[in-house]
Amino acid sequence: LVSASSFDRAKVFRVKPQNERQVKFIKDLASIKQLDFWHPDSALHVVTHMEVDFHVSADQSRAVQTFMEQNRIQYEVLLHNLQEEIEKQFDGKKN
Amino acid sequence: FTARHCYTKYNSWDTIAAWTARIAKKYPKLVSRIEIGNTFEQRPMYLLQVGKVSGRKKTIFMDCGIHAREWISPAFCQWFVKQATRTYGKDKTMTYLLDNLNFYVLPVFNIDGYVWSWTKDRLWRKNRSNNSNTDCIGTDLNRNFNAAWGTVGVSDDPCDEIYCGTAAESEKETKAVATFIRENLHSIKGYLTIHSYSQMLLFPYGYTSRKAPNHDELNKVAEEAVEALSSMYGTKYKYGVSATIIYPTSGSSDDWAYDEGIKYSFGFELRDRGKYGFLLPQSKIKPTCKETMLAVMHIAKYVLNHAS
Repeated sequence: LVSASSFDRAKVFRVKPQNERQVKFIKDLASIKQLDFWHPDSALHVVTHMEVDFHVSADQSRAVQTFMEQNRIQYEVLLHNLQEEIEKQFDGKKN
Repeated sequence: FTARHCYTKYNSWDTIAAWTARIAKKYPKLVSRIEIGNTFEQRPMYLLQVGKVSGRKKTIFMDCGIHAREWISPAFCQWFVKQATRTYGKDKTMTYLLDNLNFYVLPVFNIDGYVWSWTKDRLWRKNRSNNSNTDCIGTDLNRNFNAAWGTVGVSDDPCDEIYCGTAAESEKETKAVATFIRENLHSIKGYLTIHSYSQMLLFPYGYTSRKAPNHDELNKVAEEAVEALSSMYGTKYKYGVSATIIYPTSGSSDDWAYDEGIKYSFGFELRDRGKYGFLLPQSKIKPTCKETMLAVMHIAKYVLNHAS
């Protein structure tokens, strides 16, 4: 068993804040939504022009996406369904 | 006990623990297993000493898996030991290194967290202690070392992923590693800590913008190590001072090791740059480890020839 927690439809977003306003937006977003920062380790470290990767659960990802769009934050979805990626780590072989 | 270890798969802690016993038994002249302490959940912490048994030798300490979810990191430590044992006496460089240098290899630093990442939450990062007297579990072990502890790039909220603990070395795992290193400082000339992801080779400092006294030398060694790494598959790595290349943080193990007097202290962030992040597929273990070996071997040769 790889993961008892389900990451079904959880997503990983990548954002590259272009200015201080966008940095503040990410930090504010992290204070109201559960963002699991993959890079950097925490919202604390986010600065302009840094690639920021964070994981958001399935039930919050729609809202997070909407917030980013409303605030004209450009983002990329790095991983669309974390559970699938977790399973794919093993490249189809049973471990 | 007799099962063959698979180095191109991710292995659970039980498998790794059994492997540490087996490899030490199989190569008694080259590998010995040392128990350096216990984790919060009372698991023994095993360290492998790798190198030809002889008199006083310089040593390099290398740890993997300080962050539970960075699975490629323990995979590298296992790969390193495999290469050392299988190529000793065959490969000239490895033989020269192991004849003249010892490696202390800690295959999994954050064992409880690693077990948790296999059984309950693949994306768990911290250890599993509840020292904070809150409902939140875990301390970030790479914020828990006594290097400007608690001052920059950390959180004092136990619920945060970068919670630094109640004090420097408050965690049993940190204490065990720090104590072992302190007790062996006379021989330890190099320190390597293996993380993922981002593809970077970092050196002190993270807690200050001040340059390390041998900054230029560290920069040169890092440049050459990255060049060696890239020569295999063209993987691009950044290198430089942690505080500027990544971000300022205090309490990290490489800064601490440096300040303890280990003047060749480096942190690796292995593959990749975000395509898979912490979920690097098993098929990437072999190429990642092969290229990383080149960088580690370069650093080891440098330390052997230049550390006083």
